[in-house]
Amino acid sequence: LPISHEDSEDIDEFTKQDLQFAERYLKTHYNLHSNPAGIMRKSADTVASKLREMQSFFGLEVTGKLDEETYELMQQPRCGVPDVGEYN
Amino acid sequence: FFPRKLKWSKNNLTYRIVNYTPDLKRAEVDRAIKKAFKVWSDVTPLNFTRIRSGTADIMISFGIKEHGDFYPFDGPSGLLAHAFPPGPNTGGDAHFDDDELWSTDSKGYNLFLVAAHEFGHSLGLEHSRDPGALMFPVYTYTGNTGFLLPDDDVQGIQELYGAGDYDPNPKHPKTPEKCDANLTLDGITDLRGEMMIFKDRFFWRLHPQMVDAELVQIKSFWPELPSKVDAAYENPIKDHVFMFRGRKFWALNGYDIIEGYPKKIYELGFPKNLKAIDGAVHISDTGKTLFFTGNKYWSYDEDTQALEKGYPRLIEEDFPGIGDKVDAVYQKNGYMYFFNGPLQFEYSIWSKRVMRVLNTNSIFWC
Repeated sequence: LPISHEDSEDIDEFTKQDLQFAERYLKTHYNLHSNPAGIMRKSADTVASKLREMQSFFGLEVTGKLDEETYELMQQPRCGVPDVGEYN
Repeated sequence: FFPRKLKWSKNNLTYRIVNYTPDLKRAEVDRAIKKAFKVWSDVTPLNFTRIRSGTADIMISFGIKEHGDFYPFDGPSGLLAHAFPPGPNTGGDAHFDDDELWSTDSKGYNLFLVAAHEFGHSLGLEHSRDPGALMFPVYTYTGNTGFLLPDDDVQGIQELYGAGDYDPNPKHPKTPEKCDANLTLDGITDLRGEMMIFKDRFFWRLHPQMVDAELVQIKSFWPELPSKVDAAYENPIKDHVFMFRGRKFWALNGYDIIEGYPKKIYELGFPKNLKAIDGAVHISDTGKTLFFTGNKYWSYDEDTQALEKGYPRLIEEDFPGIGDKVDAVYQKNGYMYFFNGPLQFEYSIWSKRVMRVLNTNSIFWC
């Protein structure tokens, strides 16, 4: 999950697995499109906008960055249906 | 709603339970599924008929990881289940992750509650942002009996299918709005520096450093507690929080309910005919806890663990200006805040008088 540079202080909180988990979460529930096989880096803005969508849905502070509260909510047991849009 | 507001074009739908989880008896699964469909048939013209072979509109199955629909489950917790919006083939189908522990109570994930949520999708509802709604995406245990479909879900499903002929439980609970001008509260307590503000089946967690209060269902934190609280207070010396409902009370240490509770309020010394406590507050300086019931109040000495002599006394006599009943009360920095309906009274313990009258919702900076 590319955390843009101004959030680098957050990156220390999260392991690589955490970031992958968060990316999977956004793919499953917020239609974050998967990256063509490494050909291009997904723009951090796309991820930030999906994070903003999720934070807004759950009434969290909308920052567009992966903070602790957002990550904690991602870990809660839930339904697998997307929160926005629809199944592919 | 799903894009294009997908819905069934008929009211008579069929369902089939294709397989079973080993966690429950078949009859328990059958009952949970039937009860989950009834949640929706009670508030719409929809009818659900079970078939035991062939293809039903709503096919119900348990599976793990990749289970045939390219939306794999993920092992224990995380994704619990999913369902597809109305339509042919997989449309309407509901799948449950059998890597979860399914139960008929709060020991595992409650199959009835998850199935009722998933069937909302099968009928055309997407997720709700309302944390009190059944269609909220995060699992919330709301108790094992007396389920009432929240108003938000009723609004949604009736926009798709209209209302049914007869709703056996017409009082559908609404999620409280913290800035409602007429907001009233049930109870307030501190808990290790956070404030917990109780209303109906919810409480708001208010962190001193945060403006936004988090709304949580009582049952999702404490499945054993009732889904509504009359009063609560913290004794910081003992690091215990006491919660009152009717004639019972529970003691919590942090978020854990202490062994041996609930107890009866008359064990504190109250008369046996006392039905409930309206408000409670511990005054650290004196070591006393004040209990408010009706138009009277009592003082309880936490050291001697007994009600003080000379009580109950009239609220209006000792706390002039706050009215003759208390919904909730807490103390902070030498003041007591009495909540009575949509108003709160800031009462100076030192000068023994009301200093300010505020709206109840101003506790949320509204």
